[in-house]
Amino acid sequence: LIMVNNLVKTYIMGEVKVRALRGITLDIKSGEFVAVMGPSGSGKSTFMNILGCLDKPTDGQYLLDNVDVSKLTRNELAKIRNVKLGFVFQGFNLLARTTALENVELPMLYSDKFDSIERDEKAKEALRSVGLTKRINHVPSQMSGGEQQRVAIARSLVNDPVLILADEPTGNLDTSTSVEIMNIFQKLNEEKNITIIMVTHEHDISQYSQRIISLRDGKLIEDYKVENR
Amino acid sequence: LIMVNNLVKTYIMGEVKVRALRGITLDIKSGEFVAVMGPSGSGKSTFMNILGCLDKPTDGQYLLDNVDVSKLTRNELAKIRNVKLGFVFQGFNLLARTTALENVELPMLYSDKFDSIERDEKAKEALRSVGLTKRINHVPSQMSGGEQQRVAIARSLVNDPVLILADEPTGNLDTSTSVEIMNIFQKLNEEKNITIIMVTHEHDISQYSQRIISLRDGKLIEDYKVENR
Ligand SMILES: Nc1ncnc2c1ncn2[C@@H]1O[C@H](COP(=O)(O)OP(=O)(O)OP(=O)(O)O)[C@@H](O)[C@H]1O
Ligand SMILES: Nc1ncnc2c1ncn2[C@@H]1O[C@H](COP(=O)(O)OP(=O)(O)OP(=O)(O)O)[C@@H](O)[C@H]1O
Ligand SMILES: [Mg+2]
Ligand SMILES: [Mg+2]
Repeated sequence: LIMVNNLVKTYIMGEVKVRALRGITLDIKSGEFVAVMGPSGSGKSTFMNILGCLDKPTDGQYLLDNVDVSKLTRNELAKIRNVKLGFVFQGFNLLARTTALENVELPMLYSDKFDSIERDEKAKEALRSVGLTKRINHVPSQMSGGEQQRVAIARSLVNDPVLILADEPTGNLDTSTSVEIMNIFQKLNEEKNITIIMVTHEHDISQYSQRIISLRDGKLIEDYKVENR
Repeated sequence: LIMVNNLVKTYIMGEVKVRALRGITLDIKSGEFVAVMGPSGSGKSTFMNILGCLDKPTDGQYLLDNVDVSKLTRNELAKIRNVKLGFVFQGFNLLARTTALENVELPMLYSDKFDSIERDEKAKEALRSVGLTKRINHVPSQMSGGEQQRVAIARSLVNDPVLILADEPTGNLDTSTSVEIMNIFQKLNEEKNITIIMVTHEHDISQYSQRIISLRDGKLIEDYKVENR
């Protein structure tokens, strides 16, 4: 599903260059559940943003489903994002003046796969699965940090994506809520064969994945299988 | 330092009442290092916002340094916040168009304790202690999640506060960066007798504190000492 070759991302700030990714090469097969780990500032979110077609690399190739993403137009990239991908952002990125229910319905509006009754049902079911039935009409400022994060998780899976990219999805969640979320991801991966790439800094959470890749200073330093899941 | 009696916080949304805190009673002595734990949505941030004089309870008493906070004017509350308190918000709350250095200097501008040369030195030292010397001129959008969180941590301690309230300060940090941050908090607590109240969902992080209080559905359900620190 994903083939990345010598991926480089350099941010230029005036005179200063920040080399966030310094040549990453790896493959991820359809249906894999991969955890991405590494120190703060090592390039995890930068890597996820490129995989999610939200940002372009400075150099190197990225093939998604055998299509060279760098050759696509902005509209084609937006289409891939809206139809194939689900994204949990590190900062949640919810629309501030919009309720939890409307935030979760949003991806379905873009992808045009469901009618309005189906959208309402799927959004409510996704919010129920993350334990937020009682907060569906709350806007983000009326919810706790972990509740906002769970709205972002519900939004990422509502469109039946091919690939879910989750950046620190349990950063604001207590252990038992985290376990419920990881069970949802694991079920989507095993029953619907959805590919999941998840950044985490928590060892316990990484053990739900099948494979762990570690970044340090923008380079891939480890890539190993998880034993005894 | 802190005495809380039957603290209640109820949010009113049209017809719906959300009882975020349902009567919390406890004391925290000067120089204590307390961890606050509990499920997502249990009232931890609501409790921290009231302790930090950023929000008023719906009912109950809060004495800070034997002063009844509910009797204070807005200006007096702001003065307490700027001079006595350091705050690490769950959402970082950095100023977006402002560099890391300027964000960390901000509390010192309000408290008027230091001149401009001292402010610059103290801010750089605080950013050095959290490992961000190379990012002092970056604005938040030019930093990773964990780097923004560390700017927020540096900002909370730069004013030599009496009390630091840290809401999930390691939620976006890898283990070794988290250990560095916890060593900073522990040193401030042991060497400068700064009182620290810290929300965390990670058991390993809670073990740096001397006392753990647990909330569930807005109530205090556990309050115990940490053994074998
Ligand atoms: N402005 C508000 N209006 C209505 N309800 C609110 C408001 N702010 C918070 N709440 C609700 O109050 C409850 C407690 O929120 P709080 O932010 O204190 O929880 P928390 O323990 O910090 O959770 P988390 O660990 O997820 O950050 C939540 O269920 C939340 O939905
Ligand atoms: N727009 C930008 N301009 C300049 N530097 C940037 C920009 N965005 C990110 N960086 C830098 O690139 C590096 C990698 O950032 P990235 O967000 O990928 O890290 P990360 O591994 O996700 O970290 P964290 O675990 O803290 O979230 C960081 O050091 C950051 O300061
Ligand atoms: Mg990140
Ligand atoms: Mg909170």
